[in-house]
Amino acid sequence: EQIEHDQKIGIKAIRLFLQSKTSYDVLPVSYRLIVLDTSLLVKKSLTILLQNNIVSAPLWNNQTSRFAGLLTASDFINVIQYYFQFPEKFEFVEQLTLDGLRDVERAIGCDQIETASIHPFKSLYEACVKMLESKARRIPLIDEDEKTHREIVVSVLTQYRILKFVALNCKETKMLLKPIKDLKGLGTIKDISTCTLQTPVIEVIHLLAHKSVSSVPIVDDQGKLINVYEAVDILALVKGGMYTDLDLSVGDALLRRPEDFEGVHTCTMNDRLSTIMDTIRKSRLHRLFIVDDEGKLVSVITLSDILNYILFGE
Amino acid sequence: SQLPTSTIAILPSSLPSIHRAFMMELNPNQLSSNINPTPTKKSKTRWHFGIRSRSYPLDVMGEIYRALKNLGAEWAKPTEEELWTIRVRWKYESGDAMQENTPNLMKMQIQLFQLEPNNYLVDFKFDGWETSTGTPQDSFKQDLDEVGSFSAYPFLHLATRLIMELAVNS
Amino acid sequence: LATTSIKHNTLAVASIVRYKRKYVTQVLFSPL
Repeated sequence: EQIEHDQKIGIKAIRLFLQSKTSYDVLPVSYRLIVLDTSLLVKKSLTILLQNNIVSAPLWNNQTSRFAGLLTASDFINVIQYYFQFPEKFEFVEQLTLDGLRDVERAIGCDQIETASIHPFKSLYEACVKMLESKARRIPLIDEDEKTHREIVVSVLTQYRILKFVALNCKETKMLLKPIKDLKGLGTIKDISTCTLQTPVIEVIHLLAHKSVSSVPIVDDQGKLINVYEAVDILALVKGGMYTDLDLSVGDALLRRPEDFEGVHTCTMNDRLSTIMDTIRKSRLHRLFIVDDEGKLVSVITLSDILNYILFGE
Repeated sequence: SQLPTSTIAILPSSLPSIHRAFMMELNPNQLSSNINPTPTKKSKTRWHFGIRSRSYPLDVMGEIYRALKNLGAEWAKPTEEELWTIRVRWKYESGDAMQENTPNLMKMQIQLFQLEPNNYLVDFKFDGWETSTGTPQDSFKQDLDEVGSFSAYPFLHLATRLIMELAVNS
Repeated sequence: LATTSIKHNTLAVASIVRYKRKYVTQVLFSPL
């Protein structure tokens, strides 16, 4: 009962914390925000993202002098899918500007991701709810210029940054001692699409797009987890111009990963949110793959699952 | 830490060096050998204030006035004591229909500084908004420092256009 | 205004702006 009771109290305290803080509070005292003009070539924008160690950036349309949503890995997935459907359009892809990404979305028939946004002085709780509703993993903070009433992207908040802010500032995370297997939503075993190292990377990219997931686990013939292909890996693939080699295996595609990649996080059903939050506090954890004693893949816990549980679980 | 034991771990086979060794073993003479990792060293972006010029000061000023003219900007007649400062006013076209009282004349100050003999710097500074009636409404007089939320993007955009006009001309 | 030298036909400009009590270095990348 004690653990049950502490879990409820801990979750309640974290909820109150999220309701009492604003997105503005998460922002450092000074920070940089990189914005890309939509008339940039997609290829150039990729170079800028990689050079600045970022995987997403707000877009600025200098015709309308307004913000035009966020550039994310999904856009590069769409470009690869477009090239796969229309290989003769190689030149068009090479000359594609950020303005043209919406046409690519229409051409491959994928629904345009509506970028939800929120005012910086709304509560963190509301920002989390909006992100979960829009299935987005990041949300632009939008205010307006006091004089011209033009919108300003103040920053872009990610689920990871919010959970890290909670892990750093909420000591009640230490009270979350219930094992994952007993947590509804986190311990629930999901039907996950997997692949092997020999699977052509284009098939994995199709899975990322059609399942709207940000990673596909790679297992061996006994079902043991051996690696993961993530949506952000696409940037390195496109940067290397390797997207044209469509029967490239996912094992080979992963060789493009930067040397400083920190590795894939795994856990078991006996782990707890207290130690998961402590790991988020210390390292860049983007998801956790649940494995059994033999290392076989059981399920996955995403940051959305953790936020969902914190906001609506128990 | 007093946290309970945890079985959270990093999957060893997902570390790039181990994955690479694994792939080489899997198919030694294959493609794997010449697929290189994305470089992690980020070429440090070098920032400088304004733009540099080694031309003669009068040439620089001439280039700037020519560029402003090509871009349809207006400027105040320079005063004797501020020959190296240009007070610009620029109609900021923005496609979307903003509210009628939205100021759309951006003011900018462009000033030439000498860093050392024949090394000059052109600095660009935002200088407030005006409505097209031309009278700076006193509410805009409010000192920029008090403004709590200000979008630099229109200013950055016009500065970009001016710098590109200068780059293309030169 | 801070600028970088034009490379690969791309120009980056930036300015540091106060937003409420925090400072944002707003950077804009544009094609030449």
